[in-house]
Amino acid sequence: SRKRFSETFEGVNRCFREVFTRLFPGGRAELLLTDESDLLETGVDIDIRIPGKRAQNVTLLSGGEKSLSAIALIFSILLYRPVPFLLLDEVDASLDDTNISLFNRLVKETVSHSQILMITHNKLTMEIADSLYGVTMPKQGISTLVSVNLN
Amino acid sequence: SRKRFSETFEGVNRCFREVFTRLFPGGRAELLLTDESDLLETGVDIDIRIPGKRAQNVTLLSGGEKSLSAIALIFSILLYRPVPFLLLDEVDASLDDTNISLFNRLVKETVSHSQILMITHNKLTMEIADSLYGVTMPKQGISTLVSVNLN
Amino acid sequence: MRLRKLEITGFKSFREKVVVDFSPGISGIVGPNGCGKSNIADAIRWVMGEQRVRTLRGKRMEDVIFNGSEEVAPVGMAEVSMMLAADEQKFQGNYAECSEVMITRRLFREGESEYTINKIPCRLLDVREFFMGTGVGARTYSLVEQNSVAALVEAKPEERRQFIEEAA
Amino acid sequence: MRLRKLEITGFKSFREKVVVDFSPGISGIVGPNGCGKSNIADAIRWVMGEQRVRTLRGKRMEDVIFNGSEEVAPVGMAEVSMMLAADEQKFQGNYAECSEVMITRRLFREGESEYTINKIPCRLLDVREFFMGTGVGARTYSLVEQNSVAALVEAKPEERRQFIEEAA
Ligand SMILES: Nc1ncnc2c1ncn2[C@@H]1O[C@H](COP(=O)(O)OP(=O)(O)OP(=O)(O)O)[C@@H](O)[C@H]1O
Ligand SMILES: Nc1ncnc2c1ncn2[C@@H]1O[C@H](COP(=O)(O)OP(=O)(O)OP(=O)(O)O)[C@@H](O)[C@H]1O
Ligand SMILES: [Mg+2]
Ligand SMILES: [Mg+2]
Repeated sequence: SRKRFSETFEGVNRCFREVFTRLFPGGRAELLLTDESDLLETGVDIDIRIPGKRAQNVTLLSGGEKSLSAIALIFSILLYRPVPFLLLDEVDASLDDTNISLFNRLVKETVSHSQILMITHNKLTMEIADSLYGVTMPKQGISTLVSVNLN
Repeated sequence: SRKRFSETFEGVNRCFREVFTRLFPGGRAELLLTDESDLLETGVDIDIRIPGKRAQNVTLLSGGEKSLSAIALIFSILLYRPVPFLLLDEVDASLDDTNISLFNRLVKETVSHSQILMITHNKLTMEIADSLYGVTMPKQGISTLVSVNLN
Repeated sequence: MRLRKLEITGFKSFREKVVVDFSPGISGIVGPNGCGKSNIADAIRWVMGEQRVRTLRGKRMEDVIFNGSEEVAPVGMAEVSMMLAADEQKFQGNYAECSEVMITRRLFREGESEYTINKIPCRLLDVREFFMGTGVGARTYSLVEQNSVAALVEAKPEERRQFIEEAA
Repeated sequence: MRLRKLEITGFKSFREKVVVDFSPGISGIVGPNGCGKSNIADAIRWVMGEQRVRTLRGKRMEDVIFNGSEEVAPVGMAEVSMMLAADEQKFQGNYAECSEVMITRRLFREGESEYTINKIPCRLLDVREFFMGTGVGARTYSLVEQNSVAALVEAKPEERRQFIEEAA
């Protein structure tokens, strides 16, 4: 229904403006309706201003900036409508160490609402895990679980 | 022309079988024509067997396995038809440390034919560079070059 | 509600039964390329009723059954069980009184998927309705696939709308 | 032939002239997210005659001109120069006697791109023919974009054929 979409949109947008600044201190972002007069059919556009830079076509952003902005959008929807558990498969792949720390801090703030499962190759991300599950193939082609020690 | 494509295909395939085993010791890979009777229109399929595993749909491979297989294909074309310089933008992003070392070794074997420019966030990859170029933004939004020290 | 345990047998690279005991909080899943981490993510989607074979990286649903390694033969069945525990958030409908619920999906070669909730056979629809009630079903933003993040920012406006509508 | 130097002025995030002096062998380009590394890759493609705005991540070709930061105004022109040196592989055609060749591309807002080879104005076609002769032109496998690798393995057979045909 129009009313329901409008409420959801406003709620997610409020969260997005806020979560974005946690990952991009000094930056700004916003969701925009492509057609405000047609709430049933309108698309949703995204406006992003990286700290210190000017807002431009989202396509011009760097690989890491796109990833981190997408993470901001996902986590703002989770803030608006929490889920019991969350599964993230290598979302930190393009991020440099500074951005991984900001992402990890956001994950720690979110875990009070949700159980979070993260697949990662990054040692900084591994450090914030409460438990670690190692997957290996001692017999080639067959997966098994091992306990993991972070050294 | 048919003859030229056929020669190129055979040449690249020979290199691909060989380069693939340098990145996947104990594995096998092959390029296949989808329609051998129509050399002008045939597509090219790819068959990949990861060491210790069975050949399956290429779609089932892991993110890192797909990246490394694609790197094998690119480098086998480069072996067949070398180019003066080569530009790789974060091709190592999904690779674990073991695979990054195999990839780096392949890069060192290739540099005798080509000058190689690599954009990377990975410290192991940085270590094989003969020269490092640091890009930074001391004035926000404006890029500049700095010398880099690997510590 | 929280995810307590996952049991994976014959699903993709998990030929032998593997039990993942999840604790509360943040769980990190780690290991080398190709060892099976994303296959665990696929197992979670699959037991929750995922029918799109492409999302599971396959060509046919049968692709999720362990199809052998260089030394070992394929198996004939894949099975994944997910154990969920109620916490401050209780289960809904028929399961309101349950402190734990177990969802199982099983697939034999040449067969159709079979579903059980607390060991009682049921339909895919029942599994999906159960997850809808818990708040994880159809919330694709809660199960983020490998390499999918950056595309979200460059998505078409209609796709972004759909993504946000799931939070309604 | 080898890549000797790249001069970038007013192109994307390079407002001020930046000179990259390349040495033989392996060059690593490093830095934090968004600092301009892929923009250097775009500058290389652009000066070689790239016309597909999407490959340069823009919507219009004008998007490659520095369009300002929070504190600084946009500029009116983008210019990239690439210096190439002959080694055992000599240049071809008109440039067979040259030990060095400089390719420059310049774009003013509201204007069309202008090209020069060794400071002599020429057409896009001349730039493309020059790079064809050296073996780097139209060899897309030699300029690998960020996030593009894995897709190569899952490409359609027709696309993979085209990719290989470039090596002919
Ligand atoms: N039905 C199956 N039977 C046996 N092996 C399978 C089956 N389906 C997939 N695999 C194998 O599982 C492996 C992929 O595992 P997965 O995607 O979980 O890796 P990963 O740990 O996520 O790695 P990465 O870090 O590279 O993403 C592939 O080698 C694939 O061949
Ligand atoms: N015309 C332009 N004017 C000013 N800035 C621009 C212009 N075009 C692109 N940019 C900026 O350049 C930055 C992208 O740089 P680039 O893609 O080179 O980053 P990167 O170093 O490759 O980062 P990553 O490691 O995340 O891939 C973006 O912040 C973008 O806004
Ligand atoms: Mg994976
Ligand atoms: Mg980049």
